[in-house]
Amino acid sequence: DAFGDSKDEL
Amino acid sequence: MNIFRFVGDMSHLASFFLLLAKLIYTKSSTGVSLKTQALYLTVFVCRYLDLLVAFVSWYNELMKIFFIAASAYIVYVVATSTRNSNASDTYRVEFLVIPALVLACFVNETHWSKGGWSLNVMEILWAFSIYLEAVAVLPQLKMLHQLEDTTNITMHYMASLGIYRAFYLLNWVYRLYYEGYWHPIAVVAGIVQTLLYADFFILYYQSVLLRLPS
Repeated sequence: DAFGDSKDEL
Repeated sequence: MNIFRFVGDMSHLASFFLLLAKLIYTKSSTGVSLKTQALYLTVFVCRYLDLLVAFVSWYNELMKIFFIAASAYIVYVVATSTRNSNASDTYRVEFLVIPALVLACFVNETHWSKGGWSLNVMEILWAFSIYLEAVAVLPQLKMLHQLEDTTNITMHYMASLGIYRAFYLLNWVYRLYYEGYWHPIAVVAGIVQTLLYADFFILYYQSVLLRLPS
């Protein structure tokens, strides 16, 4: 996964 | 987006408004740790660099921009407040920043075989921001323990931050169970961070809730 794909939290 | 995540985010958002209200209406930053606020600004800037490369949703974009802007404004107000007595803001933040940075260099989600170096540097900064957020409240906690005249609004600010953390833990339980979503770095650091608030909630109970009606 590229950065951001799985990091959807704050 | 589940209800736990949403309640957590709203509580986090409320914490900004509580702190801004305290600073604006009391025209005093007494009891507010500049060090903790500067650490939070560092946390948000390092974590939300992905604003530049990834779009998740308008909700995420706007919340991230608000968190950076609001914490920058809070740092500005507290730093320039003439009536602020920083005598009790004595926490040695290098003992928080340096270990968080070192840990982030070794324990992170980088994939050097995939993405370019800039994406991997962002992964290191993301891990750094997670570790730093976990301990960023310590200077504020130290101040609360030292000051007698902490205003209730500062305590409510801390309480809303604690609620935000608690609901993020519930959110992760939910997401692991229903979505298989699992970021061990965030979860372990999140548990540590939430435990630090347990200390605060004891203080909150003793100094605010027990004192309310007189």
